[in-house]
Amino acid sequence: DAVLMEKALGAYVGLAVGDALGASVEFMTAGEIAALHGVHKDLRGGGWLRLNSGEVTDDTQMSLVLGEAILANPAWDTRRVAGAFSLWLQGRPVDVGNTCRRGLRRFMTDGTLSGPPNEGDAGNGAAMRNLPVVLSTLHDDEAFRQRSLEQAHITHNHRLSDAGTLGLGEMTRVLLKGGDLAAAVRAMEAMVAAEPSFNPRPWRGCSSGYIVDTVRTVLDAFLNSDSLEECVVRAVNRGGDADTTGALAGQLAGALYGLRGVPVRWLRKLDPVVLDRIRRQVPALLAQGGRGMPP
Amino acid sequence: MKLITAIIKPFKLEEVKEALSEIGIEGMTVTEVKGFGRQKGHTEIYRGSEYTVDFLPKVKLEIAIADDIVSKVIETIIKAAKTGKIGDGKIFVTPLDEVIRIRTDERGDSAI
Amino acid sequence: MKLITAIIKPFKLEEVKEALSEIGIEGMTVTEVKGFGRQKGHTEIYRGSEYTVDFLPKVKLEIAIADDIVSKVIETIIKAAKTGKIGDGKIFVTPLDEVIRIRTDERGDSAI
Amino acid sequence: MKLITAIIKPFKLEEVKEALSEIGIEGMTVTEVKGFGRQKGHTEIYRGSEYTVDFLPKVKLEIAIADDIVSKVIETIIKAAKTGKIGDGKIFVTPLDEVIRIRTDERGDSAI
Ligand SMILES: Nc1ncnc2c1ncn2[C@@H]1O[C@H](COP(=O)(O)OP(=O)(O)O)[C@@H](O)[C@H]1O
Ligand SMILES: Nc1ncnc2c1ncn2[C@@H]1O[C@H](COP(=O)(O)OP(=O)(O)O)[C@@H](O)[C@H]1O
Ligand SMILES: Nc1ncnc2c1ncn2[C@@H]1O[C@H](COP(=O)(O)OP(=O)(O)O)[C@@H](O)[C@H]1O
Ligand SMILES: [Mg+2]
Ligand SMILES: [Mg+2]
Repeated sequence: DAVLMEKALGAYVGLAVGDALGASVEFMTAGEIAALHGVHKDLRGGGWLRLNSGEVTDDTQMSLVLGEAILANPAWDTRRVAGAFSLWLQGRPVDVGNTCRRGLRRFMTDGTLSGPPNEGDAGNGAAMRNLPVVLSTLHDDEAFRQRSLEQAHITHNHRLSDAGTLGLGEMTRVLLKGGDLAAAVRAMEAMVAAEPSFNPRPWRGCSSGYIVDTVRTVLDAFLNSDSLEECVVRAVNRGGDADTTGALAGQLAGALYGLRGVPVRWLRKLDPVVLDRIRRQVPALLAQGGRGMPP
Repeated sequence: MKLITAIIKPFKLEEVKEALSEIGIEGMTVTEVKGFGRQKGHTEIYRGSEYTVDFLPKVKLEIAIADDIVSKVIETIIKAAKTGKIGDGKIFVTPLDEVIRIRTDERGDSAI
Repeated sequence: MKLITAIIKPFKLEEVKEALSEIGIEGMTVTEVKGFGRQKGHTEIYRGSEYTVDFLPKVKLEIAIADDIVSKVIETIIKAAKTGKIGDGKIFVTPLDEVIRIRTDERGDSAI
Repeated sequence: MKLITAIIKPFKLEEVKEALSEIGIEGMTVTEVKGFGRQKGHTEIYRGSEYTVDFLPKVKLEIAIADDIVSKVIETIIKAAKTGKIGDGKIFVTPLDEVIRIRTDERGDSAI
């Protein structure tokens, strides 16, 4: 199904370029970005991580690790996912979120697949990496829900992190299955009805590591743009946790506009190794999703 | 939450950091100190002449950690820092009433 | 009495001291330390060539204070030391059994 | 077990060490620090001109000891470090949950 492949590649590549674009300005305020770059819209690397242009961060890397763990264990195994994340952590990645590090440290110490519910776990780390679960469970609502929560809880055990992960995941599923913008908005409204703090209208002017700020920023960018580029640029130039809002904005917009929506100049600069891993994962994840595997 | 203070031989710093990172610990604060103990001082050459100083350079690591990984961290530091020769150092465990991440105001285990 | 240990960015030292002195805190002990955390090292130029070190210079403040002003001191340090960017630092609160002013033998809150 | 932290004038280090060794205390860890307190800064000469800095160099001693000799150690430090002039320093006593000698894995009082 060529349309599905186009949208799935769009979502995954959109996530990666959003991550790379946003990483240059993570932790900056919107004012600082405007003063330094005007409108930041080119992959230039740099940032507090001193990246090369086109380099991605933990947002994309954890997604790729999750995707490979899913492909290695078709019948789903949360312990293998946690093991794969831990191996990635021990390889000293360019960046690791504090809550992700804490959860993986817990797993490496006592083997548990989830910590107790924790007020400090309402961060972005679980939602930002969930796209491979979405792609591999397209025709199985129950598996989508169960596997999303299990991978999330390895590091984040908080109802807002759960709601953000499932909500943005569901919007992405609707778009990948051929839904248009109106269908995605209906899925958004269902998410906001269940969790009013996610309502992006009006946008309250804050982008941070808090999942509520992130979901609002991403939805605001998605609703007020007519292209993948515009959506990602709008999210990223808000500053704050810009690589994560960029990644999630890229995922949603990619699922809507497809791979052709990704600006060529970003595609050319994106780390070719990352692009190759995405191109190889997408068909295999979709094939798993198509078979309606048992949870 | 506890504060682990480890005083180790300077050449062991990388090895200890490596070992801690294997169990997911990256955050720490390090200070150059002088150690006095059973291991006596050393001889230095300064402007051509030899003289002894009575201390030995050591490195002090301070690591705030959650209660449930205290013994794991202690074990990891001992394994990486031990040479078996005098002067390997000490580990102190002190209680922490509170830890705060200045950037985000997070407190408690979420701040480490 | 508690011991407040704050690890902050070096360029923030004056501002934090200023802010503390406005709430009547003048006494403290300061140490230059190396920080390891989420914020990675930095690049230095030494004799013309560039090399990277994996730590970041930080400053550690130790302040003994009475119990009743702990939260005020923490609030003051956070406000003065926060930039919102990674690496702003940490604050530790540890219990103190005793404080003694060496000059006068005063103990407890009157020694601070 | 307790951790004794003494902040003293640098020129007093030898005298304090001497006095402690007379009561059988050899092990300690020493750090060069900067002190801020009632005693204000000092004047330094750098490249021929005079300028004032607002801190004073101090020395911080950290000594882990068994409970039964805490008051003896405090008394000894005070006697040796006191000059009666402002800036003599402070002694902090903090609880220690555990002490470990890295070389032998000994814990508790036998590790000190
Ligand atoms: N009682 C103590 N309190 C604080 N630090 C100590 C104490 N004893 C030793 N140290 C620190 O530990 C280091 C190693 O101690 P040392 O006695 O030389 O060797 P070992 O622990 O192998 O017997 C010393 O250089 C010093 O920095
Ligand atoms: N667990 C820890 N124990 C002791 N010091 C720490 C710990 N984690 C971080 N630090 C200190 O705090 C500083 C800032 O931490 P870092 O992780 O870089 O940023 P942030 O706190 O903004 O996430 C470090 O450079 C280090 O000195
Ligand atoms: N509240 C405090 N917390 C930590 N260290 C302190 C405090 N007050 C003073 N100091 C340390 O003790 C030293 C001496 O203190 P100071 O006030 O100058 O003299 P005195 O104790 O004789 O009145 C200071 O230089 C500083 O290092
Ligand atoms: Mg990131
Ligand atoms: Mg981020």
